[in-house]
Amino acid sequence: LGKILAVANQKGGVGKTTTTVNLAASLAILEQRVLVVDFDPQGNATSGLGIEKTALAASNYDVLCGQATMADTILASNFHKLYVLPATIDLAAAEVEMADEVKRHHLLAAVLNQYQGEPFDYTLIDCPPALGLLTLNALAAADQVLIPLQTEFYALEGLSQLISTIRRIRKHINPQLGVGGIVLTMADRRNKLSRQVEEEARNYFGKQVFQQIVPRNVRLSEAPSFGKPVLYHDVKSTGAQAYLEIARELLQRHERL
Amino acid sequence: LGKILAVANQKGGVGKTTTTVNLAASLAILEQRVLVVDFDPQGNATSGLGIEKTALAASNYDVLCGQATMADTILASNFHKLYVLPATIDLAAAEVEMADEVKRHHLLAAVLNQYQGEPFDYTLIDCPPALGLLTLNALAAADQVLIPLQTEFYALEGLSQLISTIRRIRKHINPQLGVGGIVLTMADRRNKLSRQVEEEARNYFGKQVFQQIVPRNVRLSEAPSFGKPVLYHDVKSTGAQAYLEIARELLQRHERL
Ligand SMILES: Nc1ncnc2c1ncn2[C@@H]1O[C@H](COP(=O)(O)OP(=O)(O)OP(=O)(O)O)[C@@H](O)[C@H]1O
Ligand SMILES: Nc1ncnc2c1ncn2[C@@H]1O[C@H](COP(=O)(O)OP(=O)(O)OP(=O)(O)O)[C@@H](O)[C@H]1O
Ligand SMILES: [Mg+2]
Ligand SMILES: [Mg+2]
Repeated sequence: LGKILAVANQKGGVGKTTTTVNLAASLAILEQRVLVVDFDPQGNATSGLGIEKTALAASNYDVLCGQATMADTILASNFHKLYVLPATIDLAAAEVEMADEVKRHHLLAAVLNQYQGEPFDYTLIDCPPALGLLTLNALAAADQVLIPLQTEFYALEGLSQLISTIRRIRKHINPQLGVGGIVLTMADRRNKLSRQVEEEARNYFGKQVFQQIVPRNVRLSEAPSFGKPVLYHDVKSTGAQAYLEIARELLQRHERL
Repeated sequence: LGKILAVANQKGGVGKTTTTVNLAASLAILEQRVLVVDFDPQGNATSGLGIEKTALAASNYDVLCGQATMADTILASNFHKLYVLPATIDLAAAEVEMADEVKRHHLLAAVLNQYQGEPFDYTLIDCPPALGLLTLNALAAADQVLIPLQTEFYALEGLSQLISTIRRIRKHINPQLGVGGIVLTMADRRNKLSRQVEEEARNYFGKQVFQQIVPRNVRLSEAPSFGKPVLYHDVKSTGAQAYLEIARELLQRHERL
């Protein structure tokens, strides 16, 4: 499954799904074979990639329960080299059902390890806005975590909670878990608060913060209503260009560019 | 505790905390005695009202565990007639500990019913971005649910899931639960997608949608960094005026104005 990246932040609405969908599409256009695992019962990444949830034969819930294999459930999206393991609301039941399992933190990792199909260069896991079992499973299965950080006061407040959770996971569940980077989202350098948050993040996290910021751009919020990554909705937009640049930075960090 | 309103939506970042804090402050300025119950472990409503979480003697977690009474834990904020039952990260542990209790959905309702202190006209409960035990407890304890709806594609997608959860709660847990209203947040009538979402919401929910929309307004995102509702940060701003108007509409719906 190549490098596995969990896109996580328990603060809601910071751009986890937007980053997962658009970074995945950008990596794919740069000739990486990419799988998006939608691990949020809201299923936003699934619909943001144009997949009709009601028409699905199986979803990741069926794979977790052993009713379907990953190879059978993965769908090719309409976009170059981009594949999806879709989510439906059923996934919400998995979080309750996992609670009693001994290996409840490693259920996703076990499923991903069994994959026998054509290899991927990258797997991106979109997480729900919580530090519950679904997000913990994603962090347990990942090589690195990508942290979308909205440049606003409440989002910054939650960051220390996320960092301590990542440390805890590294200590008890997944010693390999690294921080792949911090993506500044909905940033607006004309706004004083946004500049302050960016400055604080760069002071504290240094080079882990991607050079490229993602500005607030209406094309990014329009694209999902057409079921497309922004690259395929308006490639010249600042949103599309920002995620292409972040994809290039990521490939350089992984020495693949 | 007067009328109890749960401010809920499992979609992240739609303005739950911003609506709780600013609607509460607006109702208080209109001479209602208001309690904010922060039921999100992120504790954004607590810090948005200027309460320093690290200096707290007790929080709502202690009240749920029976280690402290509500009357002892409620704090007066710096703002007229506005009180807070604060949250810390400890509340995240409560969600795990509640799971085995027989009356796990009614733990908050039991605590609120025991309150013997000075009466409130309104109690607003800020919920986390999930439909887990914390939100279910808030819906079980509430007279009505207020739904902040961000006028964006992903937010609209999640609405049907929220509505079916409310119906389920009404059937099995809290037959009194009504819908107090839908607040359109971060709305921008110049943006086609935003107008479409507003139109769909008004067509589907009719009069339940507040007439007054909350426009995107930078003062709303700045105010929490000063620990103040926007009313006390910049009363002339469109954000402050919008929440004042929503408070008036709410009082009219409850025949208190
Ligand atoms: N840079 C941006 N510019 C404008 N709109 C954006 C941007 N990034 C995200 N959005 C919009 O903001 C909203 C929140 O983003 P998104 O849903 O990706 O966040 P999330 O962290 O995945 O939310 P949740 O916590 O619910 O999973 C969405 O409607 C999205 O379209
Ligand atoms: N009308 C608005 N105009 C501008 N910014 C806003 C507006 N409403 C909310 N915000 C900002 O958007 C972000 C998300 O809002 P908020 O935190 O209130 O949402 P939430 O639903 O409580 O999020 P969570 O799901 O994490 O609890 C915050 O940084 C907030 O300051
Ligand atoms: Mg999301
Ligand atoms: Mg909130």
